[in-house]
Amino acid sequence: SISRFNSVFEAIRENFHELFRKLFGGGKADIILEDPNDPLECGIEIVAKPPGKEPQRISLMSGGEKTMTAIALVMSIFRSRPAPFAILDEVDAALDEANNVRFNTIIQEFLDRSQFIVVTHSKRTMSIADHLYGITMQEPGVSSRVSVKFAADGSGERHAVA
Amino acid sequence: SISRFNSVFEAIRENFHELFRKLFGGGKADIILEDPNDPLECGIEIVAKPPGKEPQRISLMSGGEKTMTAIALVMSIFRSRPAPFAILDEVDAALDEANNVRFNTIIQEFLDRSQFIVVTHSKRTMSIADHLYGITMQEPGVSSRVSVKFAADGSGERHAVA
Amino acid sequence: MYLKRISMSGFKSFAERVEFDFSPGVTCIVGPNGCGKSNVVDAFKWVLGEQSAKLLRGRQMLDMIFNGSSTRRSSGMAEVDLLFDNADRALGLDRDEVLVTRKLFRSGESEYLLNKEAARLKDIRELFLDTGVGADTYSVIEQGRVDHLLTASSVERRAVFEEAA
Amino acid sequence: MYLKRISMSGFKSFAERVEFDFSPGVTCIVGPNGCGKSNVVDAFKWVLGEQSAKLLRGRQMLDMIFNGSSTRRSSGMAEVDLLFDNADRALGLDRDEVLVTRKLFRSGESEYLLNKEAARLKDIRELFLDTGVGADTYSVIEQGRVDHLLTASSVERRAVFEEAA
Ligand SMILES: Nc1ncnc2c1ncn2[C@@H]1O[C@H](COP(=O)(O)OP(=O)(O)OP(=O)(O)O)[C@@H](O)[C@H]1O
Ligand SMILES: Nc1ncnc2c1ncn2[C@@H]1O[C@H](COP(=O)(O)OP(=O)(O)OP(=O)(O)O)[C@@H](O)[C@H]1O
Ligand SMILES: [Mg+2]
Ligand SMILES: [Mg+2]
Repeated sequence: SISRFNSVFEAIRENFHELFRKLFGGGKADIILEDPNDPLECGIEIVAKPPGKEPQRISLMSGGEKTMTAIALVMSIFRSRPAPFAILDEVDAALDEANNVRFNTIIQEFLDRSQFIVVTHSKRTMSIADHLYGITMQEPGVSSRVSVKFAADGSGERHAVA
Repeated sequence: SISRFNSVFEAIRENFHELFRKLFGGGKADIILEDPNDPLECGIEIVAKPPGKEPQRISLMSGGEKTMTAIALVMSIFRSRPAPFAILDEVDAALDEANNVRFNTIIQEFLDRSQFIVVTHSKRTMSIADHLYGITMQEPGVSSRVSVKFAADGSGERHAVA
Repeated sequence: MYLKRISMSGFKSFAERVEFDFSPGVTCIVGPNGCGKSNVVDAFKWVLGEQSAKLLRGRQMLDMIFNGSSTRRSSGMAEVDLLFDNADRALGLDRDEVLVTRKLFRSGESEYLLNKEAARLKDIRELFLDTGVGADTYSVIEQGRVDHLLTASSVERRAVFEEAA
Repeated sequence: MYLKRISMSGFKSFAERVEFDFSPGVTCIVGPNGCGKSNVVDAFKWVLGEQSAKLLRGRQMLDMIFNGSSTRRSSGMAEVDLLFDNADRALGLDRDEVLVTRKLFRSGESEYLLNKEAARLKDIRELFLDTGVGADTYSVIEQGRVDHLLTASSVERRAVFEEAA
């Protein structure tokens, strides 16, 4: 029904603006119905303005900026309609360290309502894990599970050891 | 002409097998003319077999394995037909540390004939730079260049400081 | 409801049975390139009814069965089991735990099981309706696909919003 | 022949003129997300004659001109200059250095210059023929595109091999 879709859409829209600002430390973002006269059928446009920049075509945004905007949007939908778990496979690949930390902070805000299963190569991301599984191929071509510990090394940075 | 294409194809094929083995520490890989009776028109197939594994569809390979295979192929073409410079933008994004080191080693083998301009977030990749440029946005939305130094930190790992 | 465990045997690179237990909070899965991390993500989608081999990086569904290595013959079947805690009865069954199983044999024969009894995919889908759990839920983001919602057409994006509404 | 310098002014996020000098070996370009690194890669492609705004992440070529920030108005034009060392005369001109320039104005007017004299894109392409330098050379790998050769159709892949042969 129109009113149900509109109320969900409005909720996501509000979340998106708030989460974008948290992930970017400012700026603004919006989702827009392409044809407000046809709310049950029309497409959905995204507008994003990182802090200090002009509103941009999404295509002109950088790799990391697109990841952060996409995370803001997915988490906005997630907040309206929580699922018991989310599975994220190397979503942090394009992020610099500062953005990786902001991404971690957003994930932690959602832990009260969902489990997160996160595949990653990033030590930053691993540092917020409550549980850590390692996968290895001791026997060539055959995957098996290993326990993983964090070891403090000289820099105080934790790294995974099999 | 057929013979010219064939000789270049064979050279690339040999390079591909050799570079794949260097990047994967073993295994084998091949490029194949889809229709040997139509060598001037037909498509080109890729077969890759990482060490210890069965020959795989490319689609089933992992993100990092696809990057390493793609690097082997591009560098094989590069070896047959060197260009004065290559520009690589975050090609290391999917690589774990061990593969990042192997990738670095391959780049270094090509330095006698070409310059490499490499955009990266990876400290591993930065560690082989002969020259390092930083880009920053001191003024919001406006890019400028800064000099970048490596500083040894507690772990002995060098990191970039603006 | 929450996820308790996934286990797989003969699925992609998991020739031997491997189990992953889950608790509240963040679980990270780590390891070198090609070790099998994304295959675990594929296992989730597959057991929840993914019908497209292409969306599981294969060309045909038989690609999901372990196809051998230099030291081991290929498997005769693939199996994935997904165990949910249902103490809050979010899944409409009067049981504390719910087990979903999918099997695929080399012959091409395929089975779904709900709590170890034969079931149809339809039953499993109905069970998870309105829970946000499913093969194509927006809450699974595959490798390389994080900005999918941004690069998709405005119409494709609409479909995701519909699912959430 | 080798690359000596690229400079840009009014191109994408480079509102002010910025220069990068190159020497033999590996030059790394680093910085935070969104600071302008990939815009430098776009500048290379653009000055060497890239005709498709889409392949430069824009929708129209005017997207290449700095379009303002919270503290600065948009630019009236974009300019990129690329300087080559030609001591080995690999480029068929009897000069030690070769300068390629491209400009685009808000009006939509566009210019190419070869050693500061008006030139056509055709002249610049002919100059670089058989050197492996060009807007669409396989020796430029854009962000997110490294496995392009693998996921491309076997026919698309063929086109790349043709270029190399
Ligand atoms: N049916 C199968 N039988 C055996 N091995 C398979 C099968 N399907 C996929 N594989 C193997 O699984 C490996 C890919 O695993 P996966 O994609 O999970 O890696 P990953 O840990 O995610 O790595 P990355 O960090 O590079 O993304 C490939 O080497 C592939 O050959
Ligand atoms: N015409 C333009 N005018 C002003 N800013 C622009 C223009 N075109 C692109 N930009 C800005 O340039 C930024 C993108 O820069 P770029 O893609 O080079 O980032 P990057 O350093 O590669 O980052 P990442 O590490 O995330 O890939 C975006 O914020 C975009 O808004
Ligand atoms: Mg993976
Ligand atoms: Mg970039």
